[in-house]
Amino acid sequence: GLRKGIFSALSKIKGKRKLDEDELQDMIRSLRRALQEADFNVRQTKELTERLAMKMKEEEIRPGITLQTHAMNILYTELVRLLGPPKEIPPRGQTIMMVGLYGQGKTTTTAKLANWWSTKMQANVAVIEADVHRPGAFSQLSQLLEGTKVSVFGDPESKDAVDIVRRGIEKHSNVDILIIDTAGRHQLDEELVVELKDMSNLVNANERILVIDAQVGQAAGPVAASFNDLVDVTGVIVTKLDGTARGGGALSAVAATGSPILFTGEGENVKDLEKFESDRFISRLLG
Amino acid sequence: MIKEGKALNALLEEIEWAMLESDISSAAVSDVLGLMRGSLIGSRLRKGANLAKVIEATIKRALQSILRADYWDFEATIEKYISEGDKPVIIMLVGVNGTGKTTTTAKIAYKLKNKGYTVVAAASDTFRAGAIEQLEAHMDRLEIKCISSQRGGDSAAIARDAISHAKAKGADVVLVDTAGRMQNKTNLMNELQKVHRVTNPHLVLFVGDALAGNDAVEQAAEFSRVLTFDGAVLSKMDTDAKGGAGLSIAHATGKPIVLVGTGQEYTDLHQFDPEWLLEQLFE
Ligand SMILES: Nc1nc2c(ncn2[C@@H]2O[C@H](COP(=O)(O)OP(=O)(O)OP(=O)(O)O)[C@@H](O)[C@H]2O)c(=O)[nH]1
Ligand SMILES: Nc1nc2c(ncn2[C@@H]2O[C@H](COP(=O)(O)OP(=O)(O)OP(=O)(O)O)[C@@H](O)[C@H]2O)c(=O)[nH]1
Ligand SMILES: [Mg+2]
Ligand SMILES: [Mg+2]
Repeated sequence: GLRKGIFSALSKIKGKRKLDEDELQDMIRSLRRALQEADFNVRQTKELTERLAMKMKEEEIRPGITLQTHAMNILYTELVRLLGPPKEIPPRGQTIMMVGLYGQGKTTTTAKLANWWSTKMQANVAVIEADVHRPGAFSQLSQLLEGTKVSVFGDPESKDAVDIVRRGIEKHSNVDILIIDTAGRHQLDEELVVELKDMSNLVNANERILVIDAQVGQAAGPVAASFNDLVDVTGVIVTKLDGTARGGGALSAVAATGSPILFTGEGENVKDLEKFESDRFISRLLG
Repeated sequence: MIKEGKALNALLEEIEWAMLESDISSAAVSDVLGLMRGSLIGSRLRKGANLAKVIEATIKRALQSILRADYWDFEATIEKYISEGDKPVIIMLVGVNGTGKTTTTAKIAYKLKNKGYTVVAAASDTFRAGAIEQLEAHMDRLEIKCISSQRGGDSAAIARDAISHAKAKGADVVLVDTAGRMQNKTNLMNELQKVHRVTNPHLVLFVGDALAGNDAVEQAAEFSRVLTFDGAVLSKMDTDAKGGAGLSIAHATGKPIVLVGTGQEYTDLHQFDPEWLLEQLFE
């Protein structure tokens, strides 16, 4: 795991209280390699390790702490800093739009969020299935929310996503929380980009959430940046953390959108949603 | 004369980061660098030779050998089975959640139907919400028979029924679409092994997301270990993905990428061309 990689990197400086330049560079190199395996953005890795090296040189090490522990603490602090302060979404007066690439978990996460607020906060929640491209999307969202108090609006016969959203908003104007699930898309698909812009202008959602799969690699940063350009992302949700993916790409998404991770997806069922905790996320990343 | 030393190390390090940036796994990159170091050190540069070109050629050769290992042509392989009377050809699609298995099943169905083959689909994802509806909708559009049951049904039984139906009708191909699953979930991998035992497929295709980073290695290695697969489909290559995941998968399993998905339409599926991927990576 990354922690093993980091400790082996730091073991090169074990028992030392001061490093010479060559040793420092050697440690930095192995650290970069270890971060890379967790899908950190290559450029972000470079910056992070350079900052670590700088701090190692200028910070006073407290007595009784090895250089190894000191380096680990600096890394941990840097990662927490990168993740930014947490953000809580109040369970009233919300219109939320879910966006992201193909197959990331948007529909599943829409259901999870709706169920979360409906059950935990007794909020009156409605969801709109605005994906007119993927066959079975409306069935998928409806089935996921079976047995809950969440209203599901959609129109499997329609090919007009903007119109579905308009009708859905009209019908559910009095809910506490309205969540709109959109089709997977990429900035290279012009038709879908236009569709998203039109939906976005109509809805004027106060939360625009980017859903990103923990397995996404170096594409995470550029993809998040492009969605940020399109809708000005306000929050990130990382899915499929119950698999083996480390989620290093999620940090790139945070950096590219300037917004915090709100929740994590931990499984396929509607209950498998957790509030984001940076401690847990970082220790899993370093695991 | 290329010598061991600081200059070569610095150069190889820059190349390492470039390869990692294209999403090639750390394991594959370090193997390629090892090969490069071995073939470069002690070799003499011809007078006027461009070191950059020599390096690029060396890397390309190393990557080519990874991608060409055990390479096979999808359509030719299907044709061969059918011409030998070995039908219905049973193809099973596997992979983690959301990588494009169901959409790839539809694309393969379209491709083979256009070649004049009769295809039967098995909706063996009996677990996920809307999964049966999704495949049925695709097969309705393509006018291809789809065997399905109620949600929660037995996935192996559906596959077996589809094969019996295909045999009874003299159909050429059966496509078994399975549910996405994380490879670290033992009970789900056991279920997949059961479907594999019951269907005894001619071909197992691992569908991997081109967007995946190092986890592509974990997924492919475990699916290969538990099931073995014959080839991989690299989906979503029309996105920002550099395609390094294709190298990671081939390197980790010794199995080739045989098909590439380049969009959401039925026509967006092509025989994988290693040269095309290398051109993408190098441009
Ligand atoms: N294991 C696991 N699977 C998940 C998680 N979130 C979503 N999935 C699965 O990932 C697959 C894709 O999820 P969807 O919700 O359909 O993804 P999507 O982004 O709506 O996909 P498109 O609408 O096609 O772009 C499904 O099999 C889900 O069950 C998660 O946190 N863990
Ligand atoms: N752009 C693009 N999208 C693709 C491609 N292949 C699949 N998709 C999309 O990815 C999303 C997920 O595809 P599915 O076929 O449902 O994936 P799956 O592997 O069957 O998902 P699960 O059964 O839930 O594990 C859908 O929105 C597809 O249209 C591709 O090659 N390019
Ligand atoms: Mg969806
Ligand atoms: Mg599927």
